[in-house]
Amino acid sequence: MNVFRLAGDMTHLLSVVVLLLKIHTIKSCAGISLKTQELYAVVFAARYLDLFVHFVSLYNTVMKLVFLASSFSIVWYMKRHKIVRRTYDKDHDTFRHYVLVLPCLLLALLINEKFTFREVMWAFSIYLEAVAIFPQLVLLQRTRNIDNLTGQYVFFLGAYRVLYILNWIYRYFTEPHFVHWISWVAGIVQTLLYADFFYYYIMSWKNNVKLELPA
Amino acid sequence: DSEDTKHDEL
Repeated sequence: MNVFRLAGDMTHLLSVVVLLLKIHTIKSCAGISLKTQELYAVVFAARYLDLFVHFVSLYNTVMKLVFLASSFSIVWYMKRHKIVRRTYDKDHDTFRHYVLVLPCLLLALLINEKFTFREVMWAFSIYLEAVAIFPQLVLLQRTRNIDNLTGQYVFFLGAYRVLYILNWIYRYFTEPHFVHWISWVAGIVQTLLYADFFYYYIMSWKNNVKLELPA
Repeated sequence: DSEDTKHDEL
């Protein structure tokens, strides 16, 4: 495993830790999109079907289980926890799941590396992950006061995507058979979605003012 | 093989 990949996994993990911290200790999910969290739970469930088939490494298995467990528990907290769910900004989180899920499913049926159940689900999870942040970005735009933890959560998620691209570039030059167009194209699209957010995040940090996205 | 390099990522 190269340093970009490890750093990518760690920022991904950090984003989950930041979100759980907010939910668990502050008992708030204000500014967090339930739609995005539900989409992530679907993404991990579809992609990690290989847990039952492949064993890659202990690291790999543990990380997959952590992402599965954390994504489902975040959804549970936001929907069922009696204090947390009251802080959910339902009125502004109006993005419809099927707008993203259906096109991704269709695309996965058409463009995949092999037409088998697991490969189609893998491609579906890659496409869906690329756009799953959309409801969250829309909610951020509608949120007047973006708190620090929410901003950091999205920032770490974006950093994870940038680091994964560096990891692919590194692997492309060091591993002869490492070519996965599906994940590369989807990954680049996914990273570009964060570009706007990154700009405003860095500006707010530089000028030491509160993060706010223009409507 | 190619399948393994894909599934080792998260």
